[in-house]
Amino acid sequence: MNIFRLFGDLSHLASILILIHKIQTSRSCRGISFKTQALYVAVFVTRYLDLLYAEHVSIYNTFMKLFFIGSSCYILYLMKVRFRPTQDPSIDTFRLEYLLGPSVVLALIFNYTFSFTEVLWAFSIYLEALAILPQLFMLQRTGEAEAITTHYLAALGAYRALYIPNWLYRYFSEGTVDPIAVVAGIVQTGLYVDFFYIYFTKVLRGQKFELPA
Amino acid sequence: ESKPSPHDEL
Repeated sequence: MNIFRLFGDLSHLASILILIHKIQTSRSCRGISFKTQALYVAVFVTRYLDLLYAEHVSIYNTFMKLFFIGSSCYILYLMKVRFRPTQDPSIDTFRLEYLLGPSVVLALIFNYTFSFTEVLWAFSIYLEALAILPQLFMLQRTGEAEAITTHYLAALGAYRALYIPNWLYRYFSEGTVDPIAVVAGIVQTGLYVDFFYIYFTKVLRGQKFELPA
Repeated sequence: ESKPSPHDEL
C-alpha cells in the first residue's frame, strides 16, 4: 500500500458516497446513467467474488470489496426501485453490447492464465475501463450536468488518475508490473481528460458544467 | 516482470 493507492481508493469510496448523497438529497437520479451503474455492479461482482476462493489479502481489501459490491447494488436499487420515476432511459442510449462484447473478447485473448477466474478478472478490468462511457455519452447528449454529478465524476476520475502514480511507485519500489491493469487503467483515465478539462476550467470556478455547443 | 497473484489491488 502506498499513498497514491490509498488516496485513489478513498477517492473511489468518496465518489460512491457523493453519488448516493446526490440521489438521496435530491430524491432523484436525474443525469445518472443507469447503464454505467449496472456495469459497475458487473465489474465489482466479477472481480471481487474472488473473496470466496482467492487467498486473503487484508482486512482493508476485504472491507473495500464488500463495500463496492454492496454500495453499487444499493445504487441500482435506488435507481430502479426507490426513485424509479426520476430515471429516464430515453437519454441513456449507449449500446451495452459495444462494451460487453469487446471486454469478453479482450479477456479471452489477454489474460494471465487461461482459467475461468483469471479470464473473469481480466474481463472485469476491461469492462471497468469502458463502463463510464454510457455516463459520459449521456453528459454529451444533455450538454450539461448538476454540480454534484460533476463532483461524483471528478472523484471517480481522480481515483483512476491516482492509480497511475501508484503503478509507477510499485514498479520502482517492488519491481512489479501488472500490464493488463496498467494498459486498461491508462485508457480508462484517458476517457476522463475532456471531462476534467471542463471541470477545472468551469465547475471549480463556480460556473455551470456546460459543454460548448 | 512478475505476474501479480493474488490480485491485491482493488
